[in-house]
Amino acid sequence: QGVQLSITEFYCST
Amino acid sequence: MLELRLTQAGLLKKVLESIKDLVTDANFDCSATGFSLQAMDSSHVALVALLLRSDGFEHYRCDHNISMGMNLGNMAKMLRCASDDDTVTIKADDGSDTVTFMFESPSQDKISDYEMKLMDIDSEHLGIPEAEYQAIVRMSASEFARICKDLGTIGDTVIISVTKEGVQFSTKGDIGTANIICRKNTAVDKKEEATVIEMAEPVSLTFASRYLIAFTKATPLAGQVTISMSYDMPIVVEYKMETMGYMRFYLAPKIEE
Repeated sequence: QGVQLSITEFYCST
Repeated sequence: MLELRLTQAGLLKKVLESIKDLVTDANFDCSATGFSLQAMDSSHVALVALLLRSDGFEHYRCDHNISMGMNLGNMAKMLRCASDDDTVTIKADDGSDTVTFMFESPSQDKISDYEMKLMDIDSEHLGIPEAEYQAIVRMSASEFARICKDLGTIGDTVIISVTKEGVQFSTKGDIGTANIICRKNTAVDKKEEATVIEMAEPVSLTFASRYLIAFTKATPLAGQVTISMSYDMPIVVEYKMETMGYMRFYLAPKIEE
């Protein structure tokens, strides 16, 4: 049921 | 030297119980702002951000910024040894590889010390920009927990849709489908039972139910939960702790194949 995206696709490392 | 004193050990216990199943090991960062943590779950789908503000502590001494790696399961085990109304003091010396939790009973007749080994954790810290969300829902935290639990028994994913009228939670599984609509409602007996919707655009996103269920372990921290959503962004599920800070969970959405 759909593809699970990763949180790292939205926020970058600091 | 680090020394943080909190009158309600129960709060710290609840914090640990709410994240220990989602995150195994994490760095607690201590600075003038407060005692904070940011960690992703092992599959990098969800992120936890905790802040306990320094002014919420009875005593807060943090000579310089320090990061302490802890196994959250072990920390939870130690905190379970405290009574909810004990005062807890977290202490660490500079350069030490241990942290001490001291529990004092309200009548000061029982004082316990638990020393826990710290660990080196090479964790990635993500920058989360302040964002304007298209839809923000504030609702009863226990109602949200109930909905996630109920829908989780039927389907693996939950579609959360926000319109001006309300918020809809839907799922589909092998046995059938389920839809729950919570209408905007501020005419309630208790403030925490209100459902408030602030919306610029209707938003509908799909999430894995097991993560939403995991987030609701934080329900004892707050009467209300704030759910913030925008298209193509992780959902933010926030539990605000009165005067102390917040526990925020970020969850990446699922998209059509």
